[in-house]
Amino acid sequence: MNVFRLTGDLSHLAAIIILLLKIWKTRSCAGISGKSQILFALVFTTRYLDLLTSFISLYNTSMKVIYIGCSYATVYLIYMKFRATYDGNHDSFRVEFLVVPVGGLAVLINHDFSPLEILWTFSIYLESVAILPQLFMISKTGEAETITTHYLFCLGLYRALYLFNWIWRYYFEGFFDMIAIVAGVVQTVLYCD
Amino acid sequence: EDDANLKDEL
Repeated sequence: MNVFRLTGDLSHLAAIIILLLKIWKTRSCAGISGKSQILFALVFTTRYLDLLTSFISLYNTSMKVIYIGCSYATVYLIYMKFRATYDGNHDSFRVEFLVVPVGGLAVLINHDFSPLEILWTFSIYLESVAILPQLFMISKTGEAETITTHYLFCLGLYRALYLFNWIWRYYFEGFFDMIAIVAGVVQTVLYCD
Repeated sequence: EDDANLKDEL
């Protein structure tokens, strides 16, 4: 664990909490792309299946449980509890155009052709494009509430910090994962705008 | 190779 990864995880956690609290307090999900939130829930589900098979640390396990719990809670609030405030007309990005190519790529380019590894690779590729429906929705509505921009900033910052984490780990541990790095660069670039 | 599979990152 290094300072970049820790601040990255905390920034990620902050983004997830900011969004969840914003929807809960305002009792509205106006301006929020439910599709992006579903994609994030899918990212965490496919990436953290190893919760069932391996224990790395209390921090690792608790953060994974929190991420999964909050992402499903957010999806629940959008599509169930505050469904009336969901702006479906503007949330019209065709996610199948993301999931299918990402799924195909995960099967073609991965570290190991095992189910868990392919699902992990799928989650890495999907996470890099999961924000597109949200960005698309903001471009259609032409506006983003302040809190949504805070959410996007923290979310973008998290993966940018992970890039520094990977530089750190390569330099000090000789560890690097090309798939995560390439997807992380794509993800960070997407947030820059 | 196995450390690449050990996913210790979130």
